[in-house]
Amino acid sequence: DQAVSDTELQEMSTEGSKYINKEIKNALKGVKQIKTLIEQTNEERKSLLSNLEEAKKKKEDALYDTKDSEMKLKASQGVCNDTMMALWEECKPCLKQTCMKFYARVCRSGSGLVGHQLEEFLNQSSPFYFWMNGDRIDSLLENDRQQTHALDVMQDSFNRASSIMDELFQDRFFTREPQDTYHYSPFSLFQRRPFFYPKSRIAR
Amino acid sequence: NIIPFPRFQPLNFHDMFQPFFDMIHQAQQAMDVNLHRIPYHFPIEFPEEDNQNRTVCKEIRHNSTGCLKMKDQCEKCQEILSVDCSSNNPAQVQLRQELNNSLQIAEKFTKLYDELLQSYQEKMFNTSSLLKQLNEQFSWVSQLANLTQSEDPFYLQVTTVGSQTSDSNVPVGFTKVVVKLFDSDPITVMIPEAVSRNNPKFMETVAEKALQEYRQKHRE
Repeated sequence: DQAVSDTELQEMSTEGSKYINKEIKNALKGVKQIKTLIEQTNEERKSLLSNLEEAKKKKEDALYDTKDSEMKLKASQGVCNDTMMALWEECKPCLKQTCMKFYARVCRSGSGLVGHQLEEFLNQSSPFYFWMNGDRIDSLLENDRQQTHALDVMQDSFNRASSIMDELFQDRFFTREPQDTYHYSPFSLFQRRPFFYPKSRIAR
Repeated sequence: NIIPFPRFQPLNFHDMFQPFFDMIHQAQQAMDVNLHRIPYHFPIEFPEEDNQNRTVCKEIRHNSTGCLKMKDQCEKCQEILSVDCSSNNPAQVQLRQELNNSLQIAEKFTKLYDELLQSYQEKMFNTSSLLKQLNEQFSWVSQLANLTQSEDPFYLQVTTVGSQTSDSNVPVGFTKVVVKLFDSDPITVMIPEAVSRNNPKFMETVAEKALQEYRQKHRE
């Protein structure tokens, strides 16, 4: 076993450093590839968002028409009040019984309080609600609320992540070409110009 | 803004990469935390029976409206739907028809919106998984940057090289090499004696193994 001289240790360190440097370069290449993929996904996301806005507009128009027709119908509901009320009085007990059975079988929790609440609810409800498909309208409105909320949450998430990524890629990384003390600079892979922002931003 | 003349100042490894890990992590968290909190189930029109039942139970508990979904099971309730008031008010037929039409259109667009929203959510998940990938592939560089406090020009510094004759802990047929990656704790790697110190492969193997060990530790 021969002793290893300081010079040899230094030469070994230089060789080893080259390898580490190569790996850092590879990692940076990987970052660049992932960044490109993120940008592609972002383009697709933008296009989807525009489709969503278009669909939202159409949906809102249809919801407006629905609510408008509902209001007009409500205004004229008195014309067959008697017939409707008679049927409603017969419908209520059946609805209550069916619902209580369902609740006890499927929801598996105390039905005492629910029974009382249901009775009050049915007494306050109107048969016109059925006649006008009120449940479908309510369901649409509830979906609309949930969809809006879901999109808001996603947009919020994306905006936060995207502002961090913008800062990361522009100010700290891609805009700078370092004059590293080590002579195997891995950073020449990247252009000096920021990736996301146009030239004018740098000029400013 | 932090450094006034970035292009004319030397920038070391530490300055460059140290913030990377934290930022990617933050970005990934910003995506994930919220995405998993979306209280929305796709698709809405034909939910699985269990989901549907859960929703109805919730609606019944909340304000009893869920019970109205059972109207189809009661004959008298169904009769209400077919009441014809047109003899008293002919305009009602048209109004009802208009309501049904707009309901159908609104339901169609709600469904379309749902499909688009679902695709949008998938895109979000894709972005989130790309951030995760970015974190996995690159955070080791950033973590390594945390160790670069000294002015040492070497990324890897070999401190000792020994074999069984000089160190009884070294297995027969191996060369023990102790290295430091930047200012890390010493990392010991064993290289088969078949790869001699003069072989260019020697240091490549040492560096590869040291980096593997470093990355492994970092993952743990």
